[in-house]
Formats: sequence, structure tokens, C-alpha cells
Amino acid sequence: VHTATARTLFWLRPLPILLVTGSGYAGYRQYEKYREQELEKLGLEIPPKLAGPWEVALPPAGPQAEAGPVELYVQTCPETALLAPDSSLLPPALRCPQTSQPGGMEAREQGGPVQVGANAPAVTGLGPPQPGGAAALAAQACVQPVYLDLRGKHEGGCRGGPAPLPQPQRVLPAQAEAAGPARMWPAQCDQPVRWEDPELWAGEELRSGAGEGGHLLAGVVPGSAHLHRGPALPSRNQLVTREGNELYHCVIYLAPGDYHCFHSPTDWTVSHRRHFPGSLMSVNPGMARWIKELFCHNERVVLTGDWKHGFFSLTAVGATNVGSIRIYFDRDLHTNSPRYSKGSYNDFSFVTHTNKEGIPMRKGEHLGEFNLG
Amino acid sequence: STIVLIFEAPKDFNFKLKAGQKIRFGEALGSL
Repeated sequence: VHTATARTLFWLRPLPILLVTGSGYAGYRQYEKYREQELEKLGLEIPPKLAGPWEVALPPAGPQAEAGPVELYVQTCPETALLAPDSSLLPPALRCPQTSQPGGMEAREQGGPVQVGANAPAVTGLGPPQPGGAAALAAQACVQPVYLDLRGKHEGGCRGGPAPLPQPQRVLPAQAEAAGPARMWPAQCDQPVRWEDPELWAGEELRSGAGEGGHLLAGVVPGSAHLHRGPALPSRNQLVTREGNELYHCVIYLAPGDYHCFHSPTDWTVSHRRHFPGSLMSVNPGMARWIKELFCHNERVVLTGDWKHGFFSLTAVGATNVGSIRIYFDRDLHTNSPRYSKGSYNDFSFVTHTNKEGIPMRKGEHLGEFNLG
Repeated sequence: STIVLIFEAPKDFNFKLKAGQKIRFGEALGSL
């Protein structure tokens, strides 16, 4: 270094190196985008890009399960943390960027619901979010109130409150809407990213994630109380119990800021639960397209049972920040806990000698929720 | 977070929504 010329030293500085590598990468991405556009113009289908093994392994490599309770403790309201109501674990300098100051992390993530969370009349369905809601939320000590609102059961036809249900033969989404004029976008908007016929399970066309279905229900087989034949993947023939029926597959994505309770989509009976401990990777549609069988890496709870047409299952897949899944009628379920190792699973049968039918669920009934941490 | 539904239904079951569409409580996923 001492003998190098000034020109050489300039090139050793990190900023030019970063500038050169960054602009090189940006140029490469632009070239790729241009190439894809040209291929699309020619009518050629572009194969989806899938993450490599190390890209899949890297995000869940950290101690997520151990970090979950810590994060929850830090994010929990002062009242529940047994601190004075006017204090917080987080100093204001750290508190504001993550809550609702303009440009704050949670504000960017939550969008509309940040305003809702700070605004009691809007939350209770008495009116739309008022101007200044975000500013009011800036006074929140932590993120927890926002999440409490996202899964709160409020009266007045809003966020899980009574709402008119459609005809009995229709299958409802697993979430709730804000009914009437107080509808608050996008707090209750959930985005189904794909509908697929699970016939594609055996194929390699996993762009839409249809192949995840088999792994998602690993070991769960209808009949015999859905018990537990190990982690073997169920075949389509094992899941279809009635002649002439088909399997259908639907994925509903709950974006940050969406309502985070889920409801029974139809009248059915839950006979079995299988909890898969796992990672807490983001499940946004981009990640779902990029990481093959993403949901099978994540913490999830599979409920299986029957409805009037045969087999029915609902799987709650946790994600970043919300890996804790609660099923209201399942008090033994504890998710996102370090005591469980990834790759294992925990079964519970709701079919007993005294209850041979399982847990009956009615359409629209509250079924469970995703929790912070 | 994500909810995945896998169920069997008669062949004439039809989804009412398109992929990427936002849905709310009370809206039908599909019908027979």
C-alpha cells in the first residue's frame, strides 16, 4: 500500500469496488429482463427461476424458534410485559422506525391497517380510518397493538364479526371481511395466489406450487381417523374417497397487514391435526414462486377431516414474524417452539371413544389465528 | 402467512375467483 500509486489506491477503496460490482449486477439484471421480454415477444415460455439448495438453506439457518419468544417479548405491549403502562422496552429512537412514523418499517409493511390500528372507531367498524391515524399510531410503544388489531374479533360486522353468509353449497375463504361501508382496505384482503388441480402433484410443473400438496399433507390419509402412517406422501387416490370426485387445491396468501384470523370455509368435521415445526420464511407470492415447495419448509398446522363431499383439509402456514399458529379448539397445540426439531411432526386425533365424529366446524366459524413471534 | 385448502369435490366444482384476486369473508371460493 505504501508503494502503490494514488491511482492504484483509488481502486482499492471499497466505494469504487462496490460501485463497479453493483452497477455490473444491475446491468446484468437489466440484460436478463430484456432477454425475457424478447423471449416473451417470440412466444417462448420462460422457465421459472427456482432457488438453489444454499439459497433455500440459508434463510432458515438461524435460530428462528429461539428468536421468536425474544421478539415477542420485545414487541409485546408494556402492559403485558409487566412494565409501567407509559414505558416500553424499546427506547423511542428505536421504537419509531419500526412502528408507524412516516417511512417506518411497520408502516411500510402494514399500509392501511396501521391507520386502522391506531383508530378505535375504525377498528370497531363504526367508520373508515380517520386522517391522522398513522400519526396516532406513532405513539404506540410497540408493534403488538397492530397485530392485535389484525386478528381481533370486533363486533359490528367488521373483522370477523357477524356477516351474511352465502348459500350453503359455497365454499368460503378462510378469512373474514369488513362488511358494509366500513370496509377497510386492505386489512381484510387476502390474495389467493393460485388455484390448481392437485393432479399436477406428480408432475414437475411446480411453478404454481401444486406439487406442494403431497408434502403438505405428508402422512395424512383419509379414513381410519386420518392416522398417521409416517411421513409418506399420500397419493391422489388415497385422498379422494368417493368415486367421481376430484381434488382441488387453493392457496390464500395473507399479506402483511391482512386480517390474520382464519375461519372455517365450510361445514366440515376436523378429525386430525398434524403440526410440522419448521422455518419462518416469507410466503409472499414471489418467494413461493422462487423456492420450490416453500410451504413445506415453514412452520405449519394441517387440519384434516371430512365435508359432505369427502376429504377436506385446511393448512395454516406460518411465516416471518407470525410463526405462532393458534387453533382455538386445540389447546395442546404449541407452535414455533424450540423444543420441536425441524423435520418432526406432532399428531393429535380429535376422534375419541366419546367423540367419534371429531370437531364439527360451521361455515364462517372462527377457527384460529396467526400470532406475532 | 398462508392458508392452503385441499379438498375433494365433484368434478363440476368451479372456482369463482381468479389467481391473484383479493377475496374477503363471505365471498365464495367456488360453487357446485
